[in-house]
Amino acid sequence: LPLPSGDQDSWLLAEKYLRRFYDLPAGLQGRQRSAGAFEDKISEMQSFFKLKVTGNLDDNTLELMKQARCGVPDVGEYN
Amino acid sequence: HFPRHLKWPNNNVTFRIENYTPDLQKSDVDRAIRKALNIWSDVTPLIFKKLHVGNADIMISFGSKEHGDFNPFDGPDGLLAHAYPPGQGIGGDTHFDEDEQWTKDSSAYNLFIVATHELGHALGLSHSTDPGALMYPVYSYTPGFPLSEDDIKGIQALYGPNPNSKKVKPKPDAPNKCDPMLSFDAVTELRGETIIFKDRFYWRLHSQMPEPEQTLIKSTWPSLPNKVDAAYEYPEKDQVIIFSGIRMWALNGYNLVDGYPKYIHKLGLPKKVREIDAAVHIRDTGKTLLFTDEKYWSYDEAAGTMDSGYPRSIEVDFPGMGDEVDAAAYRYGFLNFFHEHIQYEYSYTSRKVIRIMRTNSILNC
Repeated sequence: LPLPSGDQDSWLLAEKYLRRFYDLPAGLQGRQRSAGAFEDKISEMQSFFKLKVTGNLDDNTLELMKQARCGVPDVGEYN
Repeated sequence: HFPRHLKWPNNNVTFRIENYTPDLQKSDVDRAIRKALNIWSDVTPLIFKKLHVGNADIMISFGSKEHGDFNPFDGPDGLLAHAYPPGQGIGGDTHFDEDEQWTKDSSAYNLFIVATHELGHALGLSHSTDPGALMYPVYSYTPGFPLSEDDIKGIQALYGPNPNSKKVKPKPDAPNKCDPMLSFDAVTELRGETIIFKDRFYWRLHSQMPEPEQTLIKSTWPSLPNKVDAAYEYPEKDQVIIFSGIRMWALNGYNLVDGYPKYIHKLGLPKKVREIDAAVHIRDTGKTLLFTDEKYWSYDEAAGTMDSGYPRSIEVDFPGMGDEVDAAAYRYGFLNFFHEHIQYEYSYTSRKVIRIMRTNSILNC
């Protein structure tokens, strides 16, 4: 089902954040795989920031994604 | 650290500031970057040399949105800056988002704080999960010394500690500008600003700055000693001369002039003079007055020689002023003498003290 617009914006913000900082693969993938990858990356970010690791895009996680920060990824090689 | 523990192969690292943000004066950007680099050189053997042309290891620039590295910024807030780990080409380069408001205080994004973080990346540090660490990815303004144990452990794992066993300075107990008994060590003009030295700190006064800004001397001028006895500006050469003990330094802005420090006796002072208490250049006459104990000397800058007939008595030539001076400044025909917690405003034309104030009245106290 299409996400309600508010959720849609949050989801897009989260996807952009995870792609930039947690190496979420870009581009189209199978529905199952992309949902799994998304949840894994949410968990990775929650673990980095010592949030409760749920794999879900909860308010705390979304709030942190909106904070001003450095543009260098939190994981892996940066080039 | 970054994968493969990327670091610079040797401890001499060059940097170059390619452009400047319009949010701050150029000198403020220079100072913020220099301060940020000094934070890292304080705790490692690293030495940073500034280049003005050509390719440096760390190229520093301000840009917005897509700024040439296919890693676009995102407008105000969000991404503030980024930097690349040590390496050839873009390695070490540090970019600040021009769409942010860069400041010297906590009112918006403090350039010194962000620069110290980004230069941590440019030296090989990745992000820290410690919220109290400077290398934590989310911006927060914290006054004082910015590095946590985590940051220091991280950088020293790459480069080792500072060989001069320079202990990281604990949060310095800065002098209180409104202490009624406050006295100054030295005062000078610097390109239209007033610089007041006290202990290891200096205050910077500017007509457009409501509050004096206090900074560690070594954060801005690492080659200067922790204690300044006297200072004056010689505008004709755009230099500030700093005295400490029997040595003197010449500064051009934030850079030390080649060939300094020198001994004060080069000016023609006798060897028995071991310290200058105060110094001031009188633009109208071209003379620089040097105060030591109860006497003073007059130095002719253009001729580069000491005037004959000196030293003379301070008390005789500057009646009403007491016989010793801690610091002196000359502005708009008035000589301001500072001695202990008293400031004397002396009219050079009518040759008399016309006002007596507290020393720290100059600091809006």
